Amino acid sequence: KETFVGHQVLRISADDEAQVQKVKELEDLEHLQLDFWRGPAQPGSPIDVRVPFPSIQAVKAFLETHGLEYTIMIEDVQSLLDAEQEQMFAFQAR
Amino acid sequence: TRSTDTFNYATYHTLEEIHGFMDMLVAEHPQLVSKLQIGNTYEGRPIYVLKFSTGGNNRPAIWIDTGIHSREWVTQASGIWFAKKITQDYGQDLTLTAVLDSMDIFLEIVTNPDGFAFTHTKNRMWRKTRSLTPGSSCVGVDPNRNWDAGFGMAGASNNPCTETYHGKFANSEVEVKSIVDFVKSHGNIKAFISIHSYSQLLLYPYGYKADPAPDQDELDQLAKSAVTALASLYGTKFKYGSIIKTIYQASGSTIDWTYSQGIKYSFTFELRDTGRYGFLLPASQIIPTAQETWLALRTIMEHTLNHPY
Repeated sequence: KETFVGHQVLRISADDEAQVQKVKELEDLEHLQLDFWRGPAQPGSPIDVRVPFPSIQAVKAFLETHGLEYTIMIEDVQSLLDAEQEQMFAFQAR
Repeated sequence: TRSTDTFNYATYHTLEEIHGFMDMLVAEHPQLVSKLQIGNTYEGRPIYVLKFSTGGNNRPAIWIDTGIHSREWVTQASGIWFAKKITQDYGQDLTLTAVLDSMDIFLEIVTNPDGFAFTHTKNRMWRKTRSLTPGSSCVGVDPNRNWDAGFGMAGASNNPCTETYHGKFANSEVEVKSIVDFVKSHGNIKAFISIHSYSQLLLYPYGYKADPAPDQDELDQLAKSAVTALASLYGTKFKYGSIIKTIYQASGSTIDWTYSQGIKYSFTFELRDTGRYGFLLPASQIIPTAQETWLALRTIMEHTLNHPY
């Protein structure tokens, strides 16, 4: 079963078309294994991307280099998944 | 004893548990609910649709599906709640009773069974189908890019390793083809609502082109009424508009195809939230999400009933 320890979900703000294109460049870098929860679309629309732990530094460096603002929407995906599983198992046990 | 009254709607369930729920609901309401199998998935799982009908023959119908993107768990969980709600409200709620006295409702709760099973066993983040693509080591097609409406145009990917891969050809995915065949053979569906998450949006055609839909004004007005009804419960704010204007260009999408089949009231929902938990919405939000969405669905169903075409 795939685990997501250390994976983070970043919310990127792209203020203009050039910035949207920059994020699309990121999308094309397959080795980063990025999972866009909300893909790059029009300026002003939030872009949410799940970043595997090994890619986090590179992605944040890329965003900061290109002046793309971001916030961390989910600090650690696995911790949310663990909570979800606990809730399901608790119910099933009951 | 286990029943749909003791079933826990406030937690996420496995495919087997959902199938068990369906069978319980049918057994408890044999005059109202039946379970149809419209096909088998790529990996051979049955594809079930619940039919809610009070009689008649091939009545005008409303279609609701959830879970076409398997990781959007709040949608399948809401679909379970909708199924129970329909049986509870028929004969109680005037609007729903009027709808079911002259229309049928079809509800497909797990529209991507292979992907859903995979989210429970191997990868909670899986979105697509689980079909194999010859010549590629990557698996799956985005079932919301595989429909024969602008198929393969901008707004989908031809790379099998991406989340929006459209597939080798339109309807290549049996999970999609099964619905296409059902809609065509039924021939009397008047509203088609496909439910996704997240972002809190109510969308109507088109996604693959910027031209306004011929029924744009009516769809926009109905969407406004629906999101107003939705917000009346917990204040949850939804945006609404055409797919391409409200989020992005998306080709080969479900409701662009259903609309092209003459199903005027074609809508896509994107449920909670707007980006705190995303696809990992806590189970504590399942019931409130389903309750508020139901008010929007009820608005669309009432409009469909009152505006026959």
